[in-house]
Amino acid sequence: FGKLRFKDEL
Amino acid sequence: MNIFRLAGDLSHLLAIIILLLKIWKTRSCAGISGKSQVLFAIVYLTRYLDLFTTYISLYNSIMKIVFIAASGATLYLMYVKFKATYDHNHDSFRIEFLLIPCVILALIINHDFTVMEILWTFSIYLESVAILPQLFLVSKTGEAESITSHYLFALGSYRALYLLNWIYRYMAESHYDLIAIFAGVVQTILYCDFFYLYITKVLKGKKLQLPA
Repeated sequence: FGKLRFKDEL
Repeated sequence: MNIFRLAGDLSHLLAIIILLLKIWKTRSCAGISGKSQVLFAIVYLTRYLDLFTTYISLYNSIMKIVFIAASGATLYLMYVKFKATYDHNHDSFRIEFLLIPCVILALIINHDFTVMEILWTFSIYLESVAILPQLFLVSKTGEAESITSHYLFALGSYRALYLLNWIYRYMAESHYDLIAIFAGVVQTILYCDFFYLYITKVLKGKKLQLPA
């Protein structure tokens, strides 16, 4: 689990 | 922003508005789980802490503020203004059975061991199961009003549309988020039984009534 998250999502 | 993402967000917004209007117009929160609403409030508060640290877009900030405000308003209507209509006896799901595992899972499986990231991860896991007290209440009473069914359908559709958004983004941006995908799949699966009843009964004008 790397830093893959979508920070623009709600 | 793709069409699935926008449709998902609008569906989420619609769900929240339907719920608020239902409670306001009928002056009653009968059939609504206060425990699910408390869990959703925790979800929004822990996820949208980044309002203070990161600016993404006006759309993003406004939606976050609307979700937090609407969630707070719902809790106010349920636990203060129309408290007398709240269905205490049927809303008996033990939320610690959801909260504790989500805290533990967020501490173990996360993208980064920082406070903000763990709170975000916790909110993603919690959101995936936050509807369980509501589904439990419906199963206990054996029925749901049509307006409550519309609320549940809009709320369930939102994460299903996000799944399509993630497939689209994987293809368009070669980018994906396993934590969100895993939780989103779990969340959508929990609604499947309800979706089936909604399509076969509510859309045909019948009340959502569970088989005895």
